[in-house]
Amino acid sequence: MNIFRLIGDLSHLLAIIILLRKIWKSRSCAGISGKSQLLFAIVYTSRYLDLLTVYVSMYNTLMKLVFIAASYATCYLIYLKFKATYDHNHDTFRIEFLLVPAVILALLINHDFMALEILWTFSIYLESVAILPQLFMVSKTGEAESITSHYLFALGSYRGLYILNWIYRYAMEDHYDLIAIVAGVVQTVLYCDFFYLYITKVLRGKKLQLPA
Amino acid sequence: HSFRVQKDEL
Repeated sequence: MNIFRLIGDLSHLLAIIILLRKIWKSRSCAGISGKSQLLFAIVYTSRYLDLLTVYVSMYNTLMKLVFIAASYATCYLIYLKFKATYDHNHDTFRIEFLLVPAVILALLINHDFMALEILWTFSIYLESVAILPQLFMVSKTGEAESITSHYLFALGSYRGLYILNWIYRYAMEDHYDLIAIVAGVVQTVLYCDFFYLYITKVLRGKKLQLPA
Repeated sequence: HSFRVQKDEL
């Protein structure tokens, strides 16, 4: 564990808490893409199946359980409890365009052709693009609430911090994993446009509004 | 195997 990874994980945790809290407090999931949240639930489920086979640490187990539980809770709030507030007219990204390539790529490019390993690889590929329905929704409506922007910033920062962690681990432990690194870079790049808007608008007290 | 080490990450 190094500082980049710890802050990355905490940023990830913060993002999840921000989103759950926002939905719960406002009793509404307006502006939130249920499809992205569904993809995240698939990501955590397929990646953390190793909870059943290997024990890494208490920290590792706890965080995995929290991520899985929170992603299911978020989906429950969006698709069941606050279903009436779900903005499905604007959540029109076709997730099969992300799911199918992630499956195919995981079958073709992986470290080991074994079920758990392929599921892990699939989750890494899917995670890198899982935010696209949410970003698509923001671009479609042309705006996002500040709290949604904070959520996106925390979630985007997490993988960016992991890149620093991977550089650190390569230097210190001579360890690197190309699949995770390439997917992590893609994931972070997808947020760049949003990061720019967040820093130039939201942090200056303005609403995140895209130019018409 | 590099992936063995990777699995300690989230």
